[in-house]
Amino acid sequence: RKPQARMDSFFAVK
Amino acid sequence: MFEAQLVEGKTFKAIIEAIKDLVVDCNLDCSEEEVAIQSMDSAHVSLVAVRLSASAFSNYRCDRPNSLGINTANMSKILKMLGKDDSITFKAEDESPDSLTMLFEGGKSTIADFELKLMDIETEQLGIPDTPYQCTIQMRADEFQRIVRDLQVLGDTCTISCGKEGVRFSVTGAIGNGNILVRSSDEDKDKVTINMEEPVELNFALRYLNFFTKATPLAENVVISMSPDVPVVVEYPIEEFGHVKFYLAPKIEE
Repeated sequence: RKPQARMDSFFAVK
Repeated sequence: MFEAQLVEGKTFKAIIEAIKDLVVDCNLDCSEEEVAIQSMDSAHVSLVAVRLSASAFSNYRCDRPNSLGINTANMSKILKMLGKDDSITFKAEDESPDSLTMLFEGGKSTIADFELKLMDIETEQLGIPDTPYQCTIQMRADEFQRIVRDLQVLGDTCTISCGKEGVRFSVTGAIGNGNILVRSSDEDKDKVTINMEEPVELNFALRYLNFFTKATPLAENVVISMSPDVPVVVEYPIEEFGHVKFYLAPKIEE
């Protein structure tokens, strides 16, 4: 199974 | 004071129906320019970004930026009472309003008004860079919905690869595997446009792609944008007035 990445690892909090 | 009338109230209803399975609570961020929603799902795997430009409304007035915190399931319950040709007029006070008033008006004889209780929602807004994508695919929204739904019977992960021959949606599972190839086509009925700088191949959870296709009633075409190692964007344009965009983080090879 391929692990699922999370959105916060791509986009920074404003 | 925030006050705005949406002549085609069903557009707002379709937006709430499209996001309510992913997003439980969210802010309607109202400003002079637009009404916007940005929210991640509870697992922080996907992100929803909605924009409805002020020009989508008639009599748009927003004296100062305001965030109206709603529960999408409760909003959906109220919108069940919207007639299919009704307009919606939204009204809220400036200073931390407790409720959002909505008037549903159809024929001349009936006006319904509802108040939805608002809440304070603390959210982290993510900054999404406006960068170009390596592959952009535009296809019929109902065709994308069918592909995603059909492939889900085989497995839980879909590989989307965009290359010279077209876009391939592939699933490998316990009972077997399947591929659906979508090629560029000029046919009016099911036009497919593929713009590709470099081939891209990414893996995504079908469960989330299926959630996104709840937005299918909003748009005839869906625009899918991909670059290596970044979230895919699945965009449902709302005429010239805005969009519902879904971002989904890929599954990463170990």
